[in-house]
Amino acid sequence: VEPWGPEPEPSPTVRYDLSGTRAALLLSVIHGRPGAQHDVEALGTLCQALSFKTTLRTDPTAQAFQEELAQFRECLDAHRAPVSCALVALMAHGGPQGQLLGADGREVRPEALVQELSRFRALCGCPKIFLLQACRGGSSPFPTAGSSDQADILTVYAAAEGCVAY
Amino acid sequence: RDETGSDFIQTLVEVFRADPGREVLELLTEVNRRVCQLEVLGPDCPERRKACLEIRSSLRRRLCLQ
Repeated sequence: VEPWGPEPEPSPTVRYDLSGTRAALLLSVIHGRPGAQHDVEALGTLCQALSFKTTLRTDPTAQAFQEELAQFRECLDAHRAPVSCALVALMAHGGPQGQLLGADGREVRPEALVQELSRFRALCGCPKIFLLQACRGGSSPFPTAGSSDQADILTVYAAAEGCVAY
Repeated sequence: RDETGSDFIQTLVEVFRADPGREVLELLTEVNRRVCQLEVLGPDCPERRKACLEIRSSLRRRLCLQ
């Protein structure tokens, strides 16, 4: 498998071609998350305004997070027109190690979901946007009077997570 | 979040709707700037706190959604 595909050398000034279908998948645990419905409505409206064909599933269990993503992949695969952009929003409570908690309280790792879609051949070379609205641990952010030591950081890793750096 | 939705999603929608033709990374930077300005009360902390997004990108081209 050639992971990058035979495409022209990308240039930072060149834009992604978004003339094909845009698809969005919104997965949101609403139960036990007061106000979450506001996010679903706002994001759904935005996706439609930006011409994304949007699929919404509320209160997915941990397993349903994976199943819905697999189904999303199948839909994209079966789509006759080329897909040019995918957006996935995962909204749920978060566990102490960055896990997402499904409506059943079970855990699913967001990295696994991101990786599953990233490896999808039909989306190779297409921009894939992931929005994660969830806690990533139990620590409070910095106090307002303290230093903003989490801001203004551009992190550049020499390799993707889990991969060796050459 | 209880009354109006989460800071992140609501700010993102507000910023993207205002200028949908701008590059996505620029828009996300603006979202982060606004979220960092907000002061919130944590669930178990009486002191006001500020949150911050983490944006990771491996895009190889400019991404504009409109």
